[in-house]
Order: sequence, then structure tokens, then C-alpha cells
Amino acid sequence: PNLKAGAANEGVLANFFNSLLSKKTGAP
Amino acid sequence: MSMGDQCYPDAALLREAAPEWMRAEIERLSRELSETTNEKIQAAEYGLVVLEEKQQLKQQYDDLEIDYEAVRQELDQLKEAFGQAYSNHRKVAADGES
Amino acid sequence: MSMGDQCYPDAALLREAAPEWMRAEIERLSRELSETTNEKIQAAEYGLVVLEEKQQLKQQYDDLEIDYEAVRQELDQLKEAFGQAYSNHRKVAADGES
Repeated sequence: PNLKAGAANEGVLANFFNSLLSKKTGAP
Repeated sequence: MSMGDQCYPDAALLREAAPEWMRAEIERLSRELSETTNEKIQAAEYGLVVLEEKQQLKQQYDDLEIDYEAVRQELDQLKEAFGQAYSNHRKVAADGES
Repeated sequence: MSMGDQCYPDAALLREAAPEWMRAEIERLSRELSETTNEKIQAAEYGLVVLEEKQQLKQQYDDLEIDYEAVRQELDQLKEAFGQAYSNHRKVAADGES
């Protein structure tokens, strides 16, 4: 997402960070 | 590491590799993946915290801006009233003299 | 996934695994490691940008706070001057009557 301020971008950023937290990796 | 379908950097090496080597490589990659996953989670958690702090600060800024405008307006009104009172006073003084 | 020395989650599976399976697992782990590394870097970069924006906002807040205090002070002084002028005016009017 374009990082310049703006609530919309902050929402997109929060979704991005949350998606990283919820994503499972590694198990075979 | 460039990403194609064939992700592993040295496919030829992999084809001839001994089972023992491959076991060790799986262990190594698993360890690295686990570390990197933890670092990724840390970076995401930190990003969320800073984002939250920034949004709180933005709210404080907006509140202060409202207060600032209110005080500014009150000052302008008082200046105008003062100016008015002063010119009335001057007029009364001039009438008194004449 | 908590990681001891024996890093791979299913060591028994690994001991009996066929070479073909191990090759595929190495490919899979390499892909995941590369993807997770990119995600980690992106999260860190975004976090730094948000941190920088937060610091800029903090500077703007501090500047506005200084302006606010200055206008507040000016208003208080004008209020005091107004009060003073008003009581002087009342005194003069009272003296005039008497």
C-alpha cells in the first residue's frame, strides 16, 4: 500500500500486519 | 534468492545429493524458516503497535487543534471588544471636552 | 512452532523419508523461507515508515502545543487588561458622580 498518511492506508497497513500474524508457515 | 518454480538455488546439487545431506539441509531450512517466521511476527506486531500509537497521537493532535481554534476565536473577539470599548471611550472623552 | 536442536517437527518422518520426498521438502522449505523473508523485510520497511510518520506528527503536535500556549497566555493577559480598564472606568464614573 502507498504509505503516506491517511486512515485508509492505515487500515490497509493494519490488515497487512495482521495477515502476517495469522498466516501459518513451516509445518511439513 | 531469486524465486522461480525451481526455488532451490542449486537444483543440480539437489539431484545428486546424498540422503544424509538432504536430511541436514531440511533441518537447516526448518531452523531458518522458524527464525525468520518469528522475526516476521515480531516486525508485524511492532508495526501494529506503532500504527496504534500514531493513530492515538493523531487523535490528540485533532483535539488540540480544536482547542487552539476555540482560544484563537475568543482572543479575536476580546480584541474586537477592547477596540470597540477604547473607541467609545475616546468619543465620550472628546464629547466631554467639547 | 517451538524449535529445539532437533528442529524438524517430525524427525521420525524424516528418517524414513524417500529421497524424492526429501527433495520436494527442500524445495518447499526454500520457497517458504524466501516468501517469509520477503514478508519480514516488507513488514520492517512499513514499520519504519509508520515510525517516521509518527515522529513527524509528534513534531507537529509539539509545535501546535507551543502556539496554543502562546495564544492562551495572550488571552489571559488581555482579559486581565480588560478587567483593569473596566474597574478604572467604574472608579472614574463613581468619582465623577460624587
